[in-house]
Amino acid sequence: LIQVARLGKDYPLVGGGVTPVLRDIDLSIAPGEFVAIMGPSGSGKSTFMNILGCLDTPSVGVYHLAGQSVATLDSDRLAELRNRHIGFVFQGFNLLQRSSIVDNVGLPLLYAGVGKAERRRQAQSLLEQVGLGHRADARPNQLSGGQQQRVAIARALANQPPLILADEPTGNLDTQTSTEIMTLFRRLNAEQGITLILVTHEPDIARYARRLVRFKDGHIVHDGEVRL
Amino acid sequence: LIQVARLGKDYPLVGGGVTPVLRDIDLSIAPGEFVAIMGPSGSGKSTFMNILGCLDTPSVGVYHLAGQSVATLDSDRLAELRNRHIGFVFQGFNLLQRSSIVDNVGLPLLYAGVGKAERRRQAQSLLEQVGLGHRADARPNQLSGGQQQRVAIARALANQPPLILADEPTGNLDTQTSTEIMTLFRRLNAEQGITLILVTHEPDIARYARRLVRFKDGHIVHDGEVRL
Ligand SMILES: Nc1ncnc2c1ncn2[C@@H]1O[C@H](COP(=O)(O)OP(=O)(O)OP(=O)(O)O)[C@@H](O)[C@H]1O
Ligand SMILES: Nc1ncnc2c1ncn2[C@@H]1O[C@H](COP(=O)(O)OP(=O)(O)OP(=O)(O)O)[C@@H](O)[C@H]1O
Ligand SMILES: [Mg+2]
Ligand SMILES: [Mg+2]
Repeated sequence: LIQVARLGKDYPLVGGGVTPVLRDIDLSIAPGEFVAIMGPSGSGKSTFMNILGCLDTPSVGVYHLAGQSVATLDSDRLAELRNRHIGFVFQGFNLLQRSSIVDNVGLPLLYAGVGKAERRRQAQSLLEQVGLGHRADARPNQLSGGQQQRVAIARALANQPPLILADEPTGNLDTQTSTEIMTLFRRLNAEQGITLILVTHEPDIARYARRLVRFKDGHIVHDGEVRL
Repeated sequence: LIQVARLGKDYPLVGGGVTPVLRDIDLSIAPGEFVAIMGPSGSGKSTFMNILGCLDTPSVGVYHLAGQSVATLDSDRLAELRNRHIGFVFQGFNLLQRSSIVDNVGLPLLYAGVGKAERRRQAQSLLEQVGLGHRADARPNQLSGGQQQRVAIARALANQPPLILADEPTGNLDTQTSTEIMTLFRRLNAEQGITLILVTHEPDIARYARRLVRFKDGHIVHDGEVRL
């Protein structure tokens, strides 16, 4: 499903020049895998996830998604991939502040052309799966940090995408709620074959995965067993 | 230092009416204490921290800070308390997006009337304490999630406030960086007697504290030993 070869990413530096943030990344992920990504703060995990999610482009190297080189796709095709085939849980949630959470969760369904009543029904059901059905009409800023994180998770599940990229999805959640979310993810992976790539810094969360990729200074330094 | 009695907080509900978010909170914290606050997502921890930090007011009950009833203070005195005597690490960081991180960290010093060169010097030193001295001129959106969290921590330490309120300060940090931050907090508490109140959902982080307060549905259900 995902083929990354010799991938690198530079960012411009404030004083001029560039800083390499990802270097020489080789990675291959098959459909249905459940992969945990770990690594120190600033090691490049979110940058890598943004490239996988077609939200950013590499400076060098190739990224093939479902057999297609992402660099060759036009912007319509990229938008379609992002909105309908990839579910993204952002480290910063990225919710629309002026919309209700049921509208936020329904946004990928809107992009998929789903009608209004059906969007509301599906979004309500997703909110119930993360324990927030009773707050459907609330705005994000009327919710706690962990509640907003759960809205971001529910939105990523809309459209039942074949690939879910989750960047620290339990960072603001207590142990009980984290377990509920990880149990949900594990079920989606086991029952529907959804490919799941999850960034976390908590070993207890990483243990739900079947493969661990470790980043350090923009490189992959481990790729294999989840032995924590 | 902190005396809370019969404190409650309601929020207006979207459909009309109110929802109680905090109820009948009694709590007393002496100077120099190191308290961890835990509880499920949505149980009222951040709401309580905002009231302690003089950013919000209770609906009922009293809050005395350093012997003064906060409800009786005028807005100038409240602003002075917030900017000079309390350091707040927000769950959502709350950094100014259009300022460099060294200016962000220097903001409390500006409120304290510290001159420009001295502000820069102190802010640079604080950034170095959290491992970000080399990124002083970066904007927050040029940093990783964990780096932004560390800028928020550094800013809370400016002015060496006698009280630090930290709302999930390690939520986006890997184990190594979390340990560095908690070691820094423990040293400030042990050597300078700074009172530290820290919300976390991770038992490993709570264990640095000497007292644990547990929230559930807006109530305090445990207040005592950190036995996790
Ligand atoms: N402005 C608001 N209007 C309505 N309800 C609110 C508002 N702000 C917070 N709430 C509600 O108050 C409750 C407590 O929120 P709070 O942010 O204090 O929880 P928390 O314990 O910090 O949770 P978390 O661990 O998820 O950060 C939640 O149910 C939240 O939805
Ligand atoms: N727009 C940008 N300009 C310059 N540098 C950037 C930019 N965005 C990210 N970086 C840098 O790239 C590096 C990797 O960032 P990234 O967000 O991928 O880290 P991360 O592994 O997700 O960290 P965390 O665990 O703290 O979330 C960091 O040093 C960061 O400061
Ligand atoms: Mg990140
Ligand atoms: Mg909170």
